Amino acid sequence: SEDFVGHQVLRISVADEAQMQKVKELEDLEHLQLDFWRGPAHPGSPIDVRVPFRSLQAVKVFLESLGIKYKIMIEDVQSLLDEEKEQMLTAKAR
Amino acid sequence: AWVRSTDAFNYATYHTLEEIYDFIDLLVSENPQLVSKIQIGNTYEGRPIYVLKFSTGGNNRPAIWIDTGIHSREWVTQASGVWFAKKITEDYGQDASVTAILDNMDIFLEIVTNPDGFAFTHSKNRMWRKTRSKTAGSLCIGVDPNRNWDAGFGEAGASSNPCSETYRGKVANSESEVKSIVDFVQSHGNIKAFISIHSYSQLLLYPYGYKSEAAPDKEELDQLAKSAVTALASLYGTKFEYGSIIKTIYQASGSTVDWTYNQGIKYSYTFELRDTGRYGFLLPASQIIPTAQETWLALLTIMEHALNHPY
Repeated sequence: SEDFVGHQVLRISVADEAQMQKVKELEDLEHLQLDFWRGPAHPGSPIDVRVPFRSLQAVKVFLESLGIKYKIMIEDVQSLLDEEKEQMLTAKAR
Repeated sequence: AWVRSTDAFNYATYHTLEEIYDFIDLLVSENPQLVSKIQIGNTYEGRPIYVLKFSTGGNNRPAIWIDTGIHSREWVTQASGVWFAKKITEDYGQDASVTAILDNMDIFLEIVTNPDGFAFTHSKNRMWRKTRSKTAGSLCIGVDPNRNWDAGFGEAGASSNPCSETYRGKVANSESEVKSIVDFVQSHGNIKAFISIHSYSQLLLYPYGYKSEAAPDKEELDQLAKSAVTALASLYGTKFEYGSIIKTIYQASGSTVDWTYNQGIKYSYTFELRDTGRYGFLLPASQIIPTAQETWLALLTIMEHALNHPY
């Protein structure tokens, strides 16, 4: 089973079309294995992207170098998944 | 076998495909006069695709279609679908709105619209969204079942790359999970409202997604969406935005409700349920029931409107 240890979900806020295009370029870089939970739509609407641990540094440097704002929406995807699984097991036991 | 009745079923936790299919059989066995199970096809991997039919009689009555889980990782939607199914059986004969709707219309509810993908989220990859079909010439698996419909298929708003999460597939209706619904809708021929439920972002969307031209019924769809999200917010204050797909989020081609709208099903809507991003697809199970309860109020608003505005 795929594990998501260290994966983070970033919420990116683009200020204009130019920044939007830059984020769209990220979408095409398959080696980064990015998973857009909310795709790039238009400036003002948030972009949520799950970033594998090994791509985190590169993506953050890329965004910061272009002055594109982001915040960490989910610190560690795996810990939420562990909680979810735990909750299901507890419920089943009950 | 694990529970004796749907009253004992735990609606406040996420369930596996097998548990949901067991629930469906139990619900049908408890309500043989009202509920039946229809198999509309098989998935790529050969799993049966089930739709619940809620009917009080008549022949090919005007109908309402609700589906959840077409994107398999959006777990709160399948869980809400289970809750809706139970709610309908509890409220028929008790609640005036539900009783009026079912005395005149049928309701079709497809709880697990992407069974292969859903099974895969439980077994291998919780983040899986697409179907599990193989694409000749590519190592990547799966097609986005919400880009595979014959409505603007192939235009901007979907990807031609099999490795993309929004890969549209080689041809429209290539996915059996999609084709099964297409065939069902076309053979039934009397569906008046079609509601496809996704998560997340808290949106209520209507056509079009593949073009910026306004839908001919935009005014009515917009007014009804406003009433629906107002009803939804009345329970817990959850705020939804509403509007056309292309204006409210982005251009999306080959989407379900664009196709159903083009079939003449006027009340075609897509929901994006909780939340706005704190948990996204990993919405805690504690929010399943409140999410389902508030969404139900919006669904009732749309269903009542369809009942009172025959066309």
